[in-house]
Amino acid sequence: FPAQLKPESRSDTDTEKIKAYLDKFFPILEKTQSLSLEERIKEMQRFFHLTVTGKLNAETEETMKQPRCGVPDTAD
Amino acid sequence: YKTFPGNPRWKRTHLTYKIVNYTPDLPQKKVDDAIRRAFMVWSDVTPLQFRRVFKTHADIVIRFARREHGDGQPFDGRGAVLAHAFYPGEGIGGDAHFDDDERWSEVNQEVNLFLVAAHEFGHSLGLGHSNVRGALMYPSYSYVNPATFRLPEDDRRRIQKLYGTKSS
Repeated sequence: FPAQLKPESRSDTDTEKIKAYLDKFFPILEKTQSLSLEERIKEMQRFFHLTVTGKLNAETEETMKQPRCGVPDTAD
Repeated sequence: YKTFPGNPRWKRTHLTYKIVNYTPDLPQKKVDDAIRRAFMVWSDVTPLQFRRVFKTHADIVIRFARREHGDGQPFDGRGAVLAHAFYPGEGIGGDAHFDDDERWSEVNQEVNLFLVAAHEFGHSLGLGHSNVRGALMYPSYSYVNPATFRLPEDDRRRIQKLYGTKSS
């Protein structure tokens, strides 16, 4: 049988994916130095009027896939 | 989310632009026209005026490029990031770059050049992204018919806050 993708390795990939997106479009600014990944996900979900869960859910993932402008959404 | 840090804006209303290269996806004349109409989106509601130059210095330089293209912000191949621009200032300030790994079009297929250019020129003039759905300056791309395109209220209000209204 195909080897089951270990759930933790998928979530590692997801974490890297969302972190790369946040670093690009919601970069850590002076005032957000100490935010946790969960808080940073919430910031993105608030901007896009998504359900604010702090977790990478389906609608957040869908938003990340949309073609877009390369300029960050939060300016320093 | 509304404007760039320090609200950079051009200190004059007569600006120049230069198209330094073209995408192979469209006839050059169609690219010229899409760019011209994209600037008109902003000059129609403000005192701004845009003049195209060909060889001399331009405030806004427009370029099609792939992957790494000299500004430290490489494009990412087809999909995802379509284009980016720099807010007003000397040098690279105001410039707009379009990812030539996209398929640029003038209709509702692939990526509409007029719509993306109008968005990017909003950055070139000092606007940051808006989180108002339907705003031209919303970060994600969505198609609307260019023939009936009207600048949404949120974008018009924000650009007039920077440069005033057409009459002024």
